[in-house]
Amino acid sequence: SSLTQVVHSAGRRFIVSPVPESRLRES
Amino acid sequence: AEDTGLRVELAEEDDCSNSSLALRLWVEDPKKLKGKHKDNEAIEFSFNLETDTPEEVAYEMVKSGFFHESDSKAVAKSIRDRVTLIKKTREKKPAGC
Repeated sequence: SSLTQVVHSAGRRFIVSPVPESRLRES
Repeated sequence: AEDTGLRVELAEEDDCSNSSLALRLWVEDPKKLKGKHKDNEAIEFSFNLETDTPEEVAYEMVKSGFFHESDSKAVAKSIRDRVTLIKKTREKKPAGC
């Protein structure tokens, strides 16, 4: 989705996406 | 474990079939971090229990601009705590996978 961004660093892939609302409320 | 303000959890069910895990990390308490970071964004990554180290992943996250160098220890500690927990769960309850 447009909200997900993929970043590569030293051969490792990081997938960045918004924290689900439900998890934000938890904290 | 001391709270780092970061949360790390399994991004996918741990089926214990191999040493690779999918983990997700995000900032739970921004006040506990020293440097700039991206709020409300979760970072998903794979972690190999046999070959990866939390410090190495933390370093790559700093290098990728997700966190400031001053927070790399907190990032590594959060990953280490979660990985330790997962390893204990795997040892205690193989059926738990």
